[in-house]
Amino acid sequence: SWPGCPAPPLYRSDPRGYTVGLAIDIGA
Amino acid sequence: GGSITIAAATVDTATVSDLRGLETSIRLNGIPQNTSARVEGDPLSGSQRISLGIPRGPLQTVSARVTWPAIAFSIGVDEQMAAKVTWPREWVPEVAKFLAPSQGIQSDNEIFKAFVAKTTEGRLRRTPIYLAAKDLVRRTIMEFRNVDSQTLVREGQGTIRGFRLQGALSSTGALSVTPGDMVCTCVAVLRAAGIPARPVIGIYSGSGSNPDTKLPKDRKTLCVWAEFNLPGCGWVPFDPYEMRGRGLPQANVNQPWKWFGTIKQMNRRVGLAYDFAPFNHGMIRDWPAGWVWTVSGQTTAPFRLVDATAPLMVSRGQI
Repeated sequence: SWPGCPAPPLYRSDPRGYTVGLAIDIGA
Repeated sequence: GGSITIAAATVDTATVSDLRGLETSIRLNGIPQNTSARVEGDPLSGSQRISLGIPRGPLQTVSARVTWPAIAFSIGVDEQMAAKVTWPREWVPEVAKFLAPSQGIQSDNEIFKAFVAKTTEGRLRRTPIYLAAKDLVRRTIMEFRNVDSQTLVREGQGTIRGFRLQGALSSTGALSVTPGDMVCTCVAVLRAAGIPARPVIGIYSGSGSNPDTKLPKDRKTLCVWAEFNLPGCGWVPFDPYEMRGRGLPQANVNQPWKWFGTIKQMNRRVGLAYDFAPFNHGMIRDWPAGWVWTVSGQTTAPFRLVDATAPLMVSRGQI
């Protein structure tokens, strides 16, 4: 099982994998 | 001299992220730098903090890119079981902190207490917490006549300035609100009712061919939803903007509702932050986007800085 699996009555299904993140630009 | 700080939700009902796979890069005035990010907090606490240091010196531009692996799940609730969960005598501390008011979510204001009292007619504590939350969210959504779907201020080319927000209190008197405002208001109402709740700022992958969402079908973007805690079970996600319409006023509270608890599309969203401007001592600047910067230790610069955010989300498919 994956970390922190919720306890019933909540159920997970259909996992999808991603690479996520942010690209940030700061300028004066 | 300053920092960029990003929040990463590490363990939630629909999101698991692993910052051991964190990759960062930074360019100062367009020149790549050797820099490493600092990751703080226990992943099992549910959220970690990624900090990038910006060295002192004359700078025109800072560009940072931060990525990590994550898994997103579809979510289902057993409605009958959920309706049997009773109110706790006391919330555990990790959860109880989401009972308190926060910037943009002024749940201690009398207007929210009065709304809860009027809506529940004194039956709040005798109603199972799941059903109470469901009806309070429905009644909050029904208060809004005009919702502007443009929740993001955009700059074009896939970059985003941030969320267009008035916050919960202003939204109660506004002619028009955004999906982000609806989230803030629903969270404020739930907190006023004594139910821990929080906004979730996340990245959305695009729905593919699924027509059953109001978010863009063909591109990734930032998105926002809400969740409340069901004692001993976990956080129940819901999306007030998606719930709106869809026969909500007549819907039977004992039946499953679309976009409340049972959300197939949650495996296309990855949670990042539980605050529009996380780790910023409650300060929300103009258009927040789930991360913050500081300059010389300050959250306001002595000159005008413009920031733009692009969500990054590469699908690795089903796992």
